[in-house]
Amino acid sequence: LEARLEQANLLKKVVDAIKDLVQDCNFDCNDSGIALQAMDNSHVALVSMMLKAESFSPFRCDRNIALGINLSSLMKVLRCAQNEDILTLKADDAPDVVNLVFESSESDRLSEYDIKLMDIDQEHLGIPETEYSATISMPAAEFQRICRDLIALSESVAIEATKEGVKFSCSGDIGNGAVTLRSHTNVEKPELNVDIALSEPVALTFSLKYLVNFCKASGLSGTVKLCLSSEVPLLVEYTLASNSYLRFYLAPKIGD
Amino acid sequence: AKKQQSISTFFAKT
Repeated sequence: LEARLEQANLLKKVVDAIKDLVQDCNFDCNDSGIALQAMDNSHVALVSMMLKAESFSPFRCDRNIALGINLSSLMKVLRCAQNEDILTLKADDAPDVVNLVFESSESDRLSEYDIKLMDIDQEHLGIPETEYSATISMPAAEFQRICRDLIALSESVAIEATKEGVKFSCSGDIGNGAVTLRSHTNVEKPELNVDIALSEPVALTFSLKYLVNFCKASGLSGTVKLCLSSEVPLLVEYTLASNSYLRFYLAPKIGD
Repeated sequence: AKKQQSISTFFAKT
């Protein structure tokens, strides 16, 4: 494997966003790119990352390899990179280590680190193609704000999408709270758009603790996409350049 | 109260 990222910052942000949810995971490398899929310890949430080969320049992977990496170790090393550094990941065919090289484009500084790899026996889950009842795209910062505000009142949020809009509501010991967003197009600032595509109304309840955790990815993309269908996990997607993505799935809370 | 579901209830092992 040899994969060169124009900005080390991208990988730093991705790992920073998921490191509290998953600790050890395999980075599956093949000629289409670098993928990661892992459940959190409680098996409530699933992280799915895809860094497409096109996100790297150049990208070369001659043989499929799984790099088992402890994310807190990876984060320690990524913190040694300047945000603007060029990052090159390298690994042999049957690697014991993954090699990270950081190059500054402005100075002649070159730093090099090896991280010991782990043997991780990870379950891989098949995620079915789903036609979601509601797909909401909104500013990532807005979603983060709503989750942070509501977790002050309750541990769960009900997300209800109707033709009127999308309503995030919660109730807790001190009282209730709700935030409603309607579809909204801002010609001057398209990054503030809220788009709600609905095939049928849907209402589901989720743990806010996980949603707040997913929102650590807000720095990766201006927009977040929420996809909901009755009684299936919520998909929270942050789209990256070159069709790469960071997706989180969260199992709902069901029944009374 | 509502019960937290597990992700593996929805996505099967491959």
